Amino acid sequence: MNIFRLAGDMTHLASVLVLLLKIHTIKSCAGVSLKTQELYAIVFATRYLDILTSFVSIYNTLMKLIFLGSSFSIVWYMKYHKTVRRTYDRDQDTFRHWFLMLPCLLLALLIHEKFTFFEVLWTFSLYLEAVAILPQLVLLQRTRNIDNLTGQYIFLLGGYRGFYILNWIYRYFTEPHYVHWITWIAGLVQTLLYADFFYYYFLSWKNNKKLQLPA
Amino acid sequence: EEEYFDHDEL
Repeated sequence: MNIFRLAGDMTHLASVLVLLLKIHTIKSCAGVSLKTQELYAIVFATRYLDILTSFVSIYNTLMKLIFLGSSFSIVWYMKYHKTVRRTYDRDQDTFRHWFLMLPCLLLALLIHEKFTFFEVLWTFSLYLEAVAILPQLVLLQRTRNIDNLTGQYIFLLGGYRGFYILNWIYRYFTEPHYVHWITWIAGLVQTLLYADFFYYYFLSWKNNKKLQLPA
Repeated sequence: EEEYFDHDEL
């Protein structure tokens, strides 16, 4: 564990807590894409299949449980909670996210580190996470108003993978044979997808204006 | 080597 990875995990944790806080306290999920939340639940479910078989550390297992629990409860809130579900703008959140999953699965079957059931699903979760934010970014461009909790959620979610990139660079230079091209490229693509969001988020913060993504 | 699942990152 290094400071970059810890910062990344804490930023990731903060992003899901900000979203849970928003949904739980103001009982609203306006501006949040259910499609992205469903993709994230699938990302964690396919990433953490080894939670019962391989034990890395208390921290690792605890964080996996938190990410699994939070992502599935966010999906539950948005789909089934009587008050929250009414605030979900389903006619705006129309990204066909199942079309994202198939290419990720095919790519995982083609490009992976080891051709085992767990490893292919783990690689699938990596590719899926890289593109999981797309429905949310599309929704953001459609709904003009972005409340700052949703903006913070996306900012933290994008930032965590940026810290992970620093972690990979650090581990590459400090650990012999630490090379994971697949993880690195997927992580880089994921972070680059946030580039324009980061730009407009920074502008809105600098000019102290509402966050507006160009249509 | 033993078929283990060596992902130590989240």
